Amino acid sequence: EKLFVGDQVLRVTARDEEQIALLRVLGERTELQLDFWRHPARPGLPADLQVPFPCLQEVKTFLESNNISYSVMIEDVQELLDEEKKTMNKSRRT
Amino acid sequence: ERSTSTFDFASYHTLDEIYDWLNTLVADHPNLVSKLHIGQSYEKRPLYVLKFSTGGSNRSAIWLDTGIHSREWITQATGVWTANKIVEEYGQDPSVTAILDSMDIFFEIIVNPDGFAFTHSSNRLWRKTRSINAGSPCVGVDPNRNWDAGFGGAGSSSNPCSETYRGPYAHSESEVKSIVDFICGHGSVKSIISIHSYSQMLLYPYGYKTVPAPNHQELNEVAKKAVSDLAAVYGTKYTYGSIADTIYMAGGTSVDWAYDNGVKYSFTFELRDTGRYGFLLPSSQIIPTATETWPALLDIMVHVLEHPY
Repeated sequence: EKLFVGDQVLRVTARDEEQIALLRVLGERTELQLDFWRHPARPGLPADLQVPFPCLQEVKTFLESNNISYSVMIEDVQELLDEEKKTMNKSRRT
Repeated sequence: ERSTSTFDFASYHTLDEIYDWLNTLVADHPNLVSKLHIGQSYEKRPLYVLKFSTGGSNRSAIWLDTGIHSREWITQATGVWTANKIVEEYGQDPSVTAILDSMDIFFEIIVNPDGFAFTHSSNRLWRKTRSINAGSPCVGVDPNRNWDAGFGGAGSSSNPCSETYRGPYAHSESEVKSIVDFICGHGSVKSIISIHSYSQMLLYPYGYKTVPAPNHQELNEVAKKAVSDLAAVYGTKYTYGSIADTIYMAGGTSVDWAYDNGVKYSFTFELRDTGRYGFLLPSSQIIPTATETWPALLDIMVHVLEHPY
């Protein structure tokens, strides 16, 4: 089973079309294995980006160096998945 | 003895548990619900559609579906709750009774069973089908970019490793082709409502072009009322509009295909949430999400009933 320990989901808000384009280019870099949960659509609309732990720093540096604002929506994806599984098992026992 | 009343609607369930529940629902309501087998997935799993009907023949129909993107578990869970609500409300709620006294409802709760099973067994974040892409190490096609409407256009990818990979050709995915064949074979589906998550939007055609749909104004009015009645339950705010205007260009979507094939009332829901969990919505939000979505679904279905074409 694939684990996502330390992966984060960043909520990124592009200010203009140029930043939208930068985000799209970032998403195309297959070696980073990024996954847009919400795709960059237009300035002002949030895009949600799941970032594997190993390249978190690189991605955050990219965003900061391009003045693209972001916040951390999910601190650790695996923690949420573990919680979800625990809740499912509890319900099943009940 | 299993019965629908012991099913925990406030929890996420596996494919087998949901498929078992479909059988229980049919067994508990044999005069209202039946189960159709419309095809099979890439990995040969059955594709089941619930048919809600009070009889008659050649009736107009409404198509509902959930789970096209397998990782959006809130949609399959909302689908189960909604199917149960339909049987509960028939004979009680005047709108539901009027709808089912004149029309049939077809509901495919697990559109993408291979992907859904994979989210339980191997990768909880899997979105696509599980078909093998010749010549690529990457698996799967985005089943909501594989429809023959603006296929291959903007907002879909030709890269098999992309989450929005459109597939080698339109309707290449058996999960999509089975629905296409069913709706075309039925010939009298008047509305398709495809339920996705997330971002709290109610969308209608087009996604593959920016030209407004011919009955854009009517769709907009229906969506406006639906999101207003949805918000009235818990205050959840939705935006609404055409796919291209509200989010982005997206070629090959199911609602665009349905609309281009004469299904005038085609909508996509993007359920909660807008900023905390994405599609990893905690199970504590299943019933509130399904509960608030219900009046919006009813608004659309009543409009379809009252505007025959």
